[in-house]
Amino acid sequence: YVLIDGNPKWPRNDLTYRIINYTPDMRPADVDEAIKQAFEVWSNVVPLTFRRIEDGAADIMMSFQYRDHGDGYPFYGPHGTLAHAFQPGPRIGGDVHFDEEETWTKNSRGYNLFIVAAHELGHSLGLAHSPDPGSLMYPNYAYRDTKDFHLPQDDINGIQAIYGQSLQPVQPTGPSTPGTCDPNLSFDAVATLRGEMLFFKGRYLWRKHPQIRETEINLISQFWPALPAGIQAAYENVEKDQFVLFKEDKYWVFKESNVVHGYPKRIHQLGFPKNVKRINAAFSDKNTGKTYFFVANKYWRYDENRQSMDEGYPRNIISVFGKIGKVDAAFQHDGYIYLFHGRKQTQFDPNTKQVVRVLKSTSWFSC
Amino acid sequence: APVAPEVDTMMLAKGYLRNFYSLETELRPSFRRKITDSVSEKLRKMQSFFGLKVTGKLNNETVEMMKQPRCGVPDIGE
Repeated sequence: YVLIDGNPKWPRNDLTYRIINYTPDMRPADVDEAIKQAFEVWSNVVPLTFRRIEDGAADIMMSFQYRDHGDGYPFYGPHGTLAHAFQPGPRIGGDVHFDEEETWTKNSRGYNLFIVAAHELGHSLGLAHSPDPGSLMYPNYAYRDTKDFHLPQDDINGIQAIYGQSLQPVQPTGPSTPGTCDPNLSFDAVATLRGEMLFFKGRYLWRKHPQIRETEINLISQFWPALPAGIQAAYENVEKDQFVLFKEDKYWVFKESNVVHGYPKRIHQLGFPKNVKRINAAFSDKNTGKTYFFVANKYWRYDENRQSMDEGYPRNIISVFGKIGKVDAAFQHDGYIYLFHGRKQTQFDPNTKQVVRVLKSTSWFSC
Repeated sequence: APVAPEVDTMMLAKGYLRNFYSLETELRPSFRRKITDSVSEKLRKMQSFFGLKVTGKLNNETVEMMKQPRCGVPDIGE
């Protein structure tokens, strides 16, 4: 986390706020609720209280503004800059301005008002932007499931550095962004996508380009807002330039960042029997058009051209890939198959049907 | 006349660095050399903040990051 230069903070813990105007994109009651919940994100973790007032000068004035709105920081139209806020202090201090030209919503479409308001209030209370891509105070917008929102630990640490701990008997904690070089790191799913490699874990996604040393970590929702966290398998259909992601008994097909119409569908439409409740891992062999699905100790083979499972499957994983146990994730690269299991990955040569070597799961990141 | 893509990208980058990394606006042409250094220095700061490869040069992944919808508060400084 980062505190604003000079460590500005409110001298009192009981603060007031006022909603000056509304956006036509949402019902006023939904705006009220989104903003109320945004304040609760912070009052849940530090001893601050926020009381709404209907007129007069509140500590934190919240409004929807258009283009040049007189504070020296104009908005420039849809997307780009969504909102801004001012650090704690008198008059414009603490105020929050939302760009009226954005599409404000209470779901994953457009820009979620609760998410943006909670971020901006971090500034109103004294937080600057955090470089932690999983934190709420990260500068770029990323949709998060608002029904199950937990303030990330980075943000809790930051705001408690300013206002002290919560007065609750049990200190609140939040999710932390996994370390890219954590030796115990395992993955939920791994896949190629247009020349890059994507590694999924919880809400996070690492993007790795074979020619670039650095690895970028993002929230999955930054690329696919409609996708739930906790992806369990993924593969790229190079032929169709589609990306297929699995969670529990559903799967989504994406073309770029848009989900293809009609998805998610049930995995049983691919030909799995009813007793299969989820897929552990998948990869697609672009040379043969065959996709391999790993479920518990068995694997299936699916023919992308015929769009049906091949005869003679499922087979036991151990009979072909050896003793690697449950497969967490899998992908194909340079003709080899990489099967991830816990902190390790097995490099397999499908031609010789031999294990080439066993690596750390994070071997693709320059740790 | 349509702006050439690379000029368009550099305009996007300068606007972004001005808004979020306090890149000084170009005062006088004689300071052009200084401004170029400053753009490169601010690019490094931005690439470092976002965990990108720090090159001081405008590459695809840096431009992609600049195009992301975001908060209007600067990432460093005032």
